[in-house]
Parts: sequence; C-alpha cells; structure tokens
Amino acid sequence: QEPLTASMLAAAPPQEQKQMLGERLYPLILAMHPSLAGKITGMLLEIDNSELLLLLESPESLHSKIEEAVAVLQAHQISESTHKS
Amino acid sequence: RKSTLNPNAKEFNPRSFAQPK
Repeated sequence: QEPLTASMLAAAPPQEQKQMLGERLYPLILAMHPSLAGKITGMLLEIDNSELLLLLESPESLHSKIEEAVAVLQAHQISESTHKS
Repeated sequence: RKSTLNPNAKEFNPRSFAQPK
C-alpha cells in the first residue's frame, strides 16, 4: 500500500479525507488496542489532517497519541460510571 | 495541558477491515 500524501488527500472531498486517514490509522491502532480501535481512531480523526499525516509518518508520535487517547477514554469512562452510580 | 482529544468522538468504521464483534 502506497503512503498517503497531502495531495492524495486534497483530491478527495472532506468526509472522504477523514475516511482515508482512518483506514490508515485503524490497522495501526488495532495492533495496539484491538477492543478500542474504532473509538480511538474516531478520536484521532478529530485532529487536523495535516497533523494526522505527520503522525502516520512518525510511529513514535502516533504511539504517544494513541496512549493519550486511551488515557482520555479511560478517565472519561471512570467519571461516567462515578456519575451514574 | 489538558488533552484536546474528545472521548465522545464518533467511532470510526473501517471499510477494508472486518468489524470486531
């Protein structure tokens, strides 16, 4: 699979751009967090496309961003369950 | 600094991968 470039993204409509980025991010996230992959991908897709392209080129940055997303998600789930009970 | 990531973000549905059950 060829790398995703800014010009490939620019040629697609905005909603399709996020889908294209998600298709690249998802398998990488799936390898780290299988049960949360769809959710984490969705969270990361709210980041600017230009930054997402940089993350795809930098595994270390991507890993730290994924861990950040997991931490945010877990903190959110804990606060949700605290509020409900 | 507070994370900018949103825990309420919509879940991503991949086209090219089977959905985990």
